[in-house]
Amino acid sequence: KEKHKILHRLLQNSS
Amino acid sequence: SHLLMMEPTPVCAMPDPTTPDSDIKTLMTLCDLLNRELLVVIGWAKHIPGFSALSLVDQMALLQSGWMEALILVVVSRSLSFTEELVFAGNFRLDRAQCRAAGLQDLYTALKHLISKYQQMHLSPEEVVTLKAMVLANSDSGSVENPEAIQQFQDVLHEALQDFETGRHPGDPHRTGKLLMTLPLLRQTANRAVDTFCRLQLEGRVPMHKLFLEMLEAK
Repeated sequence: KEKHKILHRLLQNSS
Repeated sequence: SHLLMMEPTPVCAMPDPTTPDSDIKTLMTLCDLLNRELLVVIGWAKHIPGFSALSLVDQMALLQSGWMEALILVVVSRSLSFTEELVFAGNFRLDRAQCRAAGLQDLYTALKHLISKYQQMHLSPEEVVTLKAMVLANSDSGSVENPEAIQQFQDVLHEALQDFETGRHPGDPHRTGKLLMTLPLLRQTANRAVDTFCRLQLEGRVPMHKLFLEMLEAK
């Protein structure tokens, strides 16, 4: 997850 | 209908006005465009029925495997009414000579092969959006938490495609199968694209955005 932090953040973002 | 409604607004290319026209500028414009297109695909995935119900780990796994196939379908759908050019955006079309000059000859050939296959089938917008959702659902990631949930996600999309084809192409009972049989070529084309962008990244001639690099690394 740490390695793919941008994707992780984008998916968590509700918009 | 839901997938058609959720289709994102097309992204425009934004060539850097301070950089003189060159093959490198073409590649820079393309990489920037694809990075923004990738952001759009990630946002769009959340609106595919069933996707957001998957675990975050599985959502990541599907996107990490299927993002390039989804991007390829975006380019393919924009290029369907063109005979020579790849339409990456309304304001960014590349013909064979431009692709060759930018070192994208293999990608051009592979994409044209796929586009001509879909042109012969007269692929409709409904089929484009359903296939685009299906490539995420069917991305064959090796590291999923809940394969049953993903199977169900695939089944719903498969059923939608079958229902659509039964209504739209009643005279061709094999149309759904024909569409699904294009998926190997789509994956092959996406792999070719991944190879191309990995090579560009290794050559270090074109700056790439962090998200695009992160997704390339996942491949």
